[in-house]
Amino acid sequence: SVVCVSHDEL
Amino acid sequence: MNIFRLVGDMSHLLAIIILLMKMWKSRSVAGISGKSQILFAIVFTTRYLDLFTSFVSIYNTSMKVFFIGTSYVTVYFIYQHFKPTYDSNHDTFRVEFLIVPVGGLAFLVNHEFSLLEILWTFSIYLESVAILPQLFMVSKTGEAESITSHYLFALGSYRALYLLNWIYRYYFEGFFDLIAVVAGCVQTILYCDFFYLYITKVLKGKKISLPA
Repeated sequence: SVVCVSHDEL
Repeated sequence: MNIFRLVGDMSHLLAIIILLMKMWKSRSVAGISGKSQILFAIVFTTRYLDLFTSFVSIYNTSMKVFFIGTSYVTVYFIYQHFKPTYDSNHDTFRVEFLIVPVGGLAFLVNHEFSLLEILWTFSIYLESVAILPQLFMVSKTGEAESITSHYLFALGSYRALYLLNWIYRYYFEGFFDLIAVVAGCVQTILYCDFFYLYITKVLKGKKISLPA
């Protein structure tokens, strides 16, 4: 499955 | 953390350091768009509000704090410390034409209709176009110092490297963030013309000067 969002980037 | 993201972050970090060094060593902010730098300060402030709500890693937190802090130092340099050298006559891009549509779009197209999420989306959209006042200034004056070109190249490379990071994450982690990807593509495309000039001129020892 595709993980859509997690704001772990900069 | 893959290599594209790490090198992208380092490129972003390098861009900020190049800009600060240029201003500090030359005691001048000539050729730098204060408007773009204000937009970057808004971008970092609205994106990193999650510093208060979630923790990812020491690396993530310290980079966020550094980006927010240096963006305000940069704005302070331009509008206070080195104000006499600021070329406001050539920094005439109308930023409301960016902020208003981007704000509206963030309100309409987001992952989740909540305050933090809308502000995050706003920052992603705004970052993609925040360099326009700077590029407008370069095209208006028809030239850019080599050091300003290095800054722009490092800053543009960062999002291009993030595109590779997103391709990598899609295949190996099943991660996909449509908003970030579309905005990242727009952001990178805006730099293409500059990348061309940088490779054909600056790397051969010439500075960028456009025909009048």
